[in-house]
Amino acid sequence: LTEERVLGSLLQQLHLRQAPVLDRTDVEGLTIPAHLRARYVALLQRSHGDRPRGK
Amino acid sequence: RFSQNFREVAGRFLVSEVSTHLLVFGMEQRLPPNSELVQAVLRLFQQPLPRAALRRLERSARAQVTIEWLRVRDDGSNRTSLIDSRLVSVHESGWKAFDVTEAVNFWQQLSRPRQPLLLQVSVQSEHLGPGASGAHRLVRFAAQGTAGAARGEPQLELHTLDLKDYGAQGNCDPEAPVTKDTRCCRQEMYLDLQGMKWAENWVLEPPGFLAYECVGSCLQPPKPLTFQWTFLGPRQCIASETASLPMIVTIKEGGRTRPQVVSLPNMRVQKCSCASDGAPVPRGLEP
Repeated sequence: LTEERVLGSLLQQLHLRQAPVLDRTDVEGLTIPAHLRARYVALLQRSHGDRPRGK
Repeated sequence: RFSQNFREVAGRFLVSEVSTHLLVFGMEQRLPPNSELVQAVLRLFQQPLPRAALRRLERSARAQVTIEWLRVRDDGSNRTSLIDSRLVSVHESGWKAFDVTEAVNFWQQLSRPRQPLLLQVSVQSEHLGPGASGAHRLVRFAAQGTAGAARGEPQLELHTLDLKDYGAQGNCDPEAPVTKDTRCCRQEMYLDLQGMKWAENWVLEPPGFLAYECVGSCLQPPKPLTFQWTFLGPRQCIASETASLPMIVTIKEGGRTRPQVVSLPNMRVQKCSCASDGAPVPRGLEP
């Protein structure tokens, strides 16, 4: 697995041709809503193929 | 037929000249534990035809022999899966081989206790339609228990490799350096996303992840086996099971940014195995 493969897969998933150039100011103050974080954690647990291990 | 919403379409019966045989193989304990099925071959002995019958037939007369795996489902219904099909000359006799690896792969996926392996052999005319010859009806395979068929009864050959020698070893020993002699194993490999320029301010989670990689080599089958399966390439150490990687990324739309969850498939190696290039990927059993 290479860095290029991760980037390629990410671009494919988001239907982008190239990685967006984002400044620090773009993400400053950006908070991840609880429902998104919960979805991310659920996917993470599923990808590990195991039961939740607490925090 | 009594509804005006339907147009009645008459079907025409073309031909139904199929002779079908069901072969039953008790399979429990036939496949050694921790072994890989490389190939399963069904051998059927085609019996010679009487000379008088041969004289009446065209020299090119052939029959279509089809092998299907028959599965009896829990509700008692039957389901068949096409496994192999080939044309055989009606004039020839002797052993005919069919590749039934997929049927055994399907059978292995059944929940225990597993039913015997059921293979349905049907012999059909090469061409369907009114002009079809009936030559296929003369094709006979030796059956178990028939007189004179003791040596010609159906056989199932199972070719397996012992995974103790020919398989991967799980995770690599982190203490031992990987050399060309290292047996195929899964090695930890951390991908640091924070250190990648393109991911800056774009990938919010995770900062990096354990991707793993498959390293090392695989023991090759002995020469007689490779000669038998010429279509197979050398056994290589490959990722046989992978998992997806979820990410939280920043999406910029119309000057505004928002986080989004995405899942990248096949990013994390779960299991490494030794596999031959060219070997068919076993299909999953349908419900």
